[in-house]
Amino acid sequence: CSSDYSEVYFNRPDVQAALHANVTKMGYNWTHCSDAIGNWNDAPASTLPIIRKLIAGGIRVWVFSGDTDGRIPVTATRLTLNKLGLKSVQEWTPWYDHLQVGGWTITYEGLTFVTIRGAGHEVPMHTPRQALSLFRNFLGDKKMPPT
Amino acid sequence: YPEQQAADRVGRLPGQPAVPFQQYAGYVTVNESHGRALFYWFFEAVDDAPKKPLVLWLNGGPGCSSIGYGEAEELGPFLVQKGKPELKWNPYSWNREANLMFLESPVGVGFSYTNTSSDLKKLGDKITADDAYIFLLNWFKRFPQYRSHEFYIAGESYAGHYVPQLSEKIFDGNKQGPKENHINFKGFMIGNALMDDETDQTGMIEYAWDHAVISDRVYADIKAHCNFSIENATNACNKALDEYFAVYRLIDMYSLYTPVCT
Repeated sequence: CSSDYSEVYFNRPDVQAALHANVTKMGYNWTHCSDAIGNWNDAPASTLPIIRKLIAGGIRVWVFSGDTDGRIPVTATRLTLNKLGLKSVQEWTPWYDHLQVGGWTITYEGLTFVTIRGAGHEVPMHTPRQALSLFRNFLGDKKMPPT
Repeated sequence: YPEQQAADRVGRLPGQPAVPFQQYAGYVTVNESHGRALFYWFFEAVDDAPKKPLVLWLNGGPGCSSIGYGEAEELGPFLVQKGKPELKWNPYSWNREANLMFLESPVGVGFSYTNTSSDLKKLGDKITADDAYIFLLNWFKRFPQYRSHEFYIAGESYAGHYVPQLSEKIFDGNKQGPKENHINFKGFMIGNALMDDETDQTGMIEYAWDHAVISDRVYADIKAHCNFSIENATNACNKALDEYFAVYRLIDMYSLYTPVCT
């Protein structure tokens, strides 16, 4: 229920003043997801062409998936990455966190995919230590811990 | 440093624990004539900030707040607490590894605003990426000491659109734009990310059946009536999907095994 508590916190005038926020005194409350936005007018059916272009341009790309999310689940991401059609350079293998399997990972040419075992849609909330490990290895361009 | 940088410095938030790093928050104008401004909250790294990369975190929706989810619930240094008007330090905050920025994007999300109300009816992926890119260019003018830092973008969910699209703007801008707009962009990371409508929807149904969430009949109905490679669904497909979504009124679709908030 975290969202309930942050909606209270971020609508406090003293918090908004400390953050230099809401200087125009908006006519609506701060909410997690906007009620103010009307139509969403454009969204391509796929962002894979952009991802292909950026990989080809040498941009580091990592994709991760908490494996208990039912909204954009690991199954969907695996199908998507298969559609991307990259050649794998290191096969599906477990990675470790505190002597436990943290999830699985596969490396493709130009893209690394990491699953996080037991995490839902908001990976850093469900498995914060494993998420920080993921982030550290992404920044360092290192493989997830193999042991 | 620019005066505006000092003006954005956040002293201490109500209920905030003492921390050994600086934080900044405020608005960056992205369109003068319409009065569009995006709100950001930036945390320097816990230690050695000048040597660490800069990372922008985006949430999805579209229309959900990077501050509400990313900062306050997931990876930011200050998490909200149940029933207490206080923030708690997140020992796994990502600003242990990087200088970390949260951006409420596009306008209409969180504290980000426009003085032209019709803007809110014209939002979409393109304007979101355009405004976020202008935000970054203007933010680097306000914080020039970060311009040479390695820059990364990360995010989840609909950020599977936002992150690659903003990345492409930076990538193209670096190639074609003026030298003073160059951003030292190195990479991006997206999680549980919407990337491809066809495979995202197919995978969502397969996962629900495989995790014993939907019945064989609902699964068979969807397989028989839905073709996710085309944009417009048939009535029969919508009917089958209604039954599918009804299940997720009972359990948390975003985390199958955690209790729902009652």
